[in-house]
Amino acid sequence: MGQNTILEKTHEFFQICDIENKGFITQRDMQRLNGELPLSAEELENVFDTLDTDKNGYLTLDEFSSGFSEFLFGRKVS
Amino acid sequence: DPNMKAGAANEGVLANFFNSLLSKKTGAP
Repeated sequence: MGQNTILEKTHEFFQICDIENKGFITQRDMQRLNGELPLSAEELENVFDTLDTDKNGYLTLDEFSSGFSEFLFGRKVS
Repeated sequence: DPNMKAGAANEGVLANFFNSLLSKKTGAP
């Protein structure tokens, strides 16, 4: 996967979660994915907590993309 | 780093989440 593709996918995935286009994802937005993704409410909560590294309750594109990089490369890219 | 520890514990869930997003068809009505 090229860097541009990764960037595109990151934006695409972020927008799937941020359906109101707020620029951030809340725990509530994450729970909306419950019906769309094969993950339980508890798992989605876990995903949110893992990605929300500063624990402020808001998931920014930055946090989201660093979580995605971690998943792709097995480590954080800062 | 407590975040790293939590990250490791939830690694499977995170992988599951992103894999689901990757296989999800986007732009569909």
